[in-house]
Amino acid sequence: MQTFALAIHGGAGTVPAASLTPEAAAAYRRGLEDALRAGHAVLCGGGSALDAVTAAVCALEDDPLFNAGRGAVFNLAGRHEMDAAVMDGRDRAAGAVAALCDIRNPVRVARRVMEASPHVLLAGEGARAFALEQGFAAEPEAYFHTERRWQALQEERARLHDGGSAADAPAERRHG
Amino acid sequence: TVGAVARDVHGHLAAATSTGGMTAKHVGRVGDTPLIGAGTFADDASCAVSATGHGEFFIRRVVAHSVHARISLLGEPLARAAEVVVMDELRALGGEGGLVAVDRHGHIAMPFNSEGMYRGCVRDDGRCLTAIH
Repeated sequence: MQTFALAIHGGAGTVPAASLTPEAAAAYRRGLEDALRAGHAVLCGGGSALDAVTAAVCALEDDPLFNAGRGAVFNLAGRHEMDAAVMDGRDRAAGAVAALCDIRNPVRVARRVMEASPHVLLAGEGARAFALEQGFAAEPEAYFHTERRWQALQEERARLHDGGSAADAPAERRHG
Repeated sequence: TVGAVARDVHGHLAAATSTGGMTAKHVGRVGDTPLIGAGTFADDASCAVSATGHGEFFIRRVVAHSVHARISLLGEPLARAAEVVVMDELRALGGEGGLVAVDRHGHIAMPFNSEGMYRGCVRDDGRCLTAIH
């Protein structure tokens, strides 16, 4: 039996193998490794699985390469709408947020919903108000803006304008 | 989308998932990530799951809870349960993506039916394994 274990993902919308440069692949793997080390440090110190997954996901949210937090994609209106959730296997406690627009580390807000409210899922303005009440700071748009995601939105808008459908989008845009 | 699952030294499990969604998504669109049982689930008696992919299909297939149900009700090992849900059930609907999962024994599964999935795992020895395709 393993004493502890941690697994992470950074999304299934991967760049096709043929067009992923060695440098880009190395950067993605560094990001994954940083997240693993963040979670591993928690577990090594006897910390909880809940703290470990929170630490690992925060590390990925802080890395602009991945589609969450700082690297989140843009919606059709050119804004960010971020979703996050946590669940504790000890008692099936759960917390989640949806359509959060400008709060850093949405996974921490989801956890606060679980730990400091009687609710499971808060969305939109209500989720934002809860986050601010709980002491989370709103970040300026620039924090979440990445040129790569902005260009992807422009290309997707053009494709939709030319008659394409959301279902036909390339995998890296169709998948979270 | 990003996510993590863990089993700690006390045998407790947890899952977390976070996402920006899909590029150019409809305003107000919510995917599977914050829906407990679809993109995120954890129960100490079975497993913890975090999913990634085309969210609407993960919602309809209730992917994360399905892995738990196969372990709990059918007695399947984690690897089999996760494989069936992602490679058979999800794919049958036309859903692409994958998941990471850990069971109460510390076994890990990371199946995906898309071209790739950024993924990684680490255990007691601290050796980090990462992969993309």
